Amino acid sequence: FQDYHFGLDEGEGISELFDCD
Amino acid sequence: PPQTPVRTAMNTIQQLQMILNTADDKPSSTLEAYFNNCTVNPTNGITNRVEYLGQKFQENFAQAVGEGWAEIGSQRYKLGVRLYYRVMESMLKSEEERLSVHNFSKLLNDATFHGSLLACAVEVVMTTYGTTWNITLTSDIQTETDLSFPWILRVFDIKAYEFYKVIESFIKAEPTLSREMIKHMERCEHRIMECIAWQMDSPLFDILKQQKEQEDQPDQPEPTST
Repeated sequence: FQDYHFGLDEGEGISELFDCD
Repeated sequence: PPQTPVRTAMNTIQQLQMILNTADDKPSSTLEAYFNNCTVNPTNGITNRVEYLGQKFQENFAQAVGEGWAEIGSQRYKLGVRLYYRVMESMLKSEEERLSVHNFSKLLNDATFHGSLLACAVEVVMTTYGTTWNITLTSDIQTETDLSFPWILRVFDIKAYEFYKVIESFIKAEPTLSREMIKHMERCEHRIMECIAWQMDSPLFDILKQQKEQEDQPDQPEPTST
């Protein structure tokens, strides 16, 4: 993953992005 | 021996085949357990969608490269479905660990989540095998057809904004993706951010409008209970 820029905040995952939290 | 572009491509294909040759065409017992834990069981929705999108994919693939290649389209889609189930399972395991919840009913009944996840899996397979085809129209005329991103979005009728949401979690959930594939997915992200998400029919404009309306409203008192 060394060159990939991660956009999710730490502790955030797919559930939050689909409003499931 | 030195890594040539052909050798790199062959290695990537072999690696994907190794992972997916033994994978399931249907949800594993672990995935079934997640589905059974849901308030509304998503199994029928998921399997029907895989079937329906498979027909759309195979029709569009054959239309693009010729009826004689329909079987190749079918094989590509089959691998995509295996990767979809594999990544879904991995995502749910890490979400279960992170959130300490076992019921993912809302996520697993969300059609946009599944469409985007399946599109992402198929895009990885298609990119691994190469997405540019030379089609012979007549004996002396050839044309090139391009099945690379964002082709899959049109086939599955997926909004780029929704596809964008799954990319990062997909990369995290599938540690065997090659460096080249991660770079490809990152390029897809950039194209969405810089261009595709801003096209006329994008849901992004409604989301920005809703956000603005929420910010403009005076502060609401906190509800007494949550």
